[in-house]
Amino acid sequence: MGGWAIAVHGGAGVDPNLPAERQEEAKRVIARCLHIGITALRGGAAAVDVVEMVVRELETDPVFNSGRGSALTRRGTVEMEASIMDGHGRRCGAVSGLSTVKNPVSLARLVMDKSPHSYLAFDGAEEFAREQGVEVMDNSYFVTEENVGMLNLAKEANSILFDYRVPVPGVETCSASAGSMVDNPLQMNGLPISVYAPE
Amino acid sequence: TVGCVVVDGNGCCAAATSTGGLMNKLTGRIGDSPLIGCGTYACELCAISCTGEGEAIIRSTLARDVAAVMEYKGLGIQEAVDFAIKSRLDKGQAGLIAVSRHGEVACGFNTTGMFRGSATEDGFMKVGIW
Repeated sequence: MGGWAIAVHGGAGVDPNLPAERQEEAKRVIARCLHIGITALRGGAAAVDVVEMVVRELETDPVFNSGRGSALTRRGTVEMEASIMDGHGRRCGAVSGLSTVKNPVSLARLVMDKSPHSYLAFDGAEEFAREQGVEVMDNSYFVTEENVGMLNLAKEANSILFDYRVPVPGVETCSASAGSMVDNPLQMNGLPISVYAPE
Repeated sequence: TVGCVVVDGNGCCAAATSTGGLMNKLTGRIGDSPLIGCGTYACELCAISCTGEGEAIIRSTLARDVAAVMEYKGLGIQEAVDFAIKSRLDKGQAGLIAVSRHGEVACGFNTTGMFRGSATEDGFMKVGIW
């Protein structure tokens, strides 16, 4: 047996121009969450409990796109989703379309442990959350000023329908149709990397 | 998107992923994170959590593919991750983290960077972006 191991991520598609202080901030959050998991594993905790504990911490910190600090829909609301899977017995739980649950991953865990299903979404998931008594927050808890700014940029670009492009500040215009993609080496899914900057 | 994969002292694996999705997405959009086998998967052999362009991850059932090539082709965890990232995403871009029941960690991504960190019982620990 090779002993315990843990890995954590905070999202891919990082904007190559991310300021150094933002990089350091992200690293600090990742390191803090790793230590939470390491301490639990040293104490003999089960894998499924550790992944839930670590993702809860990441959801609570607004630095990454989940829970508080989630990306916003075109209406400026949050629709969060999460899943959890226990390799022992391949049990799993998932939720989508949450707008008030503080820690979506814990509701996914309850779907796995306390419901006959493996996936609940939107109204049904919100109803299940109230039945289970999980902590819920007002929508404003999840919305950060920075993400409202990102959303406005996307809307100003008026290209969101096709390429979800968020104009890089200082770029005069932003092509509004998918057809006129600028051949930018930094692309993700054929889209400018700036679209995913918050990710 | 955030995620965590763990193998505990008993060799049991688990994975969890959570996200707000894409900025300015249409309401009602479901991404890869909650779809078991796409953004998240765990079995006796390994555990995987993905991030990036959800639609590509869904089409490639990325997380399950890593486990499948380990199961059926006998690849090691990093080989399986590299195979999935290189040959399953078509033009999509994504990243993933993985652990094996033998206490190994692996990651792969074809984006410019991925916020990530990993640690093992023998004292290894790393936090990185690029």
